[in-house]
Amino acid sequence: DERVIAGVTCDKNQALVAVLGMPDEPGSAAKVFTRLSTKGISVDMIIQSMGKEPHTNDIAFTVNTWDLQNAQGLMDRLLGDLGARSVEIDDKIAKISIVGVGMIDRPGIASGMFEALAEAQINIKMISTSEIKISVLVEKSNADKAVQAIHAKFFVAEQSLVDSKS
Amino acid sequence: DERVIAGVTCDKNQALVAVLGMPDEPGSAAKVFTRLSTKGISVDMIIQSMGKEPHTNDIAFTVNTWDLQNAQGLMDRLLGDLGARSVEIDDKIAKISIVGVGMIDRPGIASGMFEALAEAQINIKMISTSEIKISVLVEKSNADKAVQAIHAKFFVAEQSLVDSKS
Ligand SMILES: C[C@@H](O)[C@H](N)C(=O)O
Ligand SMILES: C[C@@H](O)[C@H](N)C(=O)O
Repeated sequence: DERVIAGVTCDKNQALVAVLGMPDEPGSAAKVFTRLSTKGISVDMIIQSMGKEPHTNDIAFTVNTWDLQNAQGLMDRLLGDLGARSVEIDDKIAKISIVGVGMIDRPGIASGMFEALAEAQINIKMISTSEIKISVLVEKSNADKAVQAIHAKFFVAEQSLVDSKS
Repeated sequence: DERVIAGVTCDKNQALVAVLGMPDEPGSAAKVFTRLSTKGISVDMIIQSMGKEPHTNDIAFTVNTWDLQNAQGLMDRLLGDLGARSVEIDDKIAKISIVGVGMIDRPGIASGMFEALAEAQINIKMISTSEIKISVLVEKSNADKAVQAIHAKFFVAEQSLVDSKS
């Protein structure tokens, strides 16, 4: 498994914005991201899971920390037009990612990352994946510990392999 | 914008499993994916957004349709050990993705995809992104219409450019 991971990355410049309780119907997501795009606000992660209550859903996204106030203000002003309930933000997050080709098909990779975080007593706030990348949001104060724990899980084993061969 | 998208893909072989109401504490995610990994079940998307109630959260993931019954059974048996509330599945989904390098930094790309779906009256069930890919889950019956709508939004403009030059 170790050889599948190319590396562990950490981005502490992200802040989270979540628009809660919007109508779960065609057009809601478009309104949110058209508003951000016309103001030139770049978005990094976009995460929408299953709606908890019928007919409503939440959309969370991350922006650069310097865009947070602007993005929050835009979403606050959009609430009425969107018919959403509220906007929440979290500026104490860091995005930790593992990158590697063909990773997601190997079931042990995701569990390895999550086990490393569990063993280090680090809570996972959000998760998003693609074929070559698994990203989690954690408390920013846990970022460095998270990187070390994941690195130790995937690379130290390989290192000791190297050591024992030399 | 058009040139940033390399293509639109559609995967109708995915099914959704969601584990609802699990304790939002270190270790929960590891239990879910360790269980799947020991049974060799490959997972494609993993999506966890913000928890709706305090101290609990949901994790949704997609598996190949032929693994759905197996994955559901595993999660049902895990509910007690995990302290989670319930397992939900959805086998009428399709994953629609747009792929392109450096996409997510261009705010207009995500909004373009969501606008195309809104104009085609297609509801977005879930969203997950990475730097080079934006994926949404839609009703499987909407999959082909979704691909056409997105393709028309990003490529037809380019096509008519080509036509007017010839
Ligand atoms: C919640 C939001 O994604 C909505 N379902 C839409 O299609 O825009
Ligand atoms: C919900 C789940 O992700 C939990 N927060 C964990 O760290 O495992």
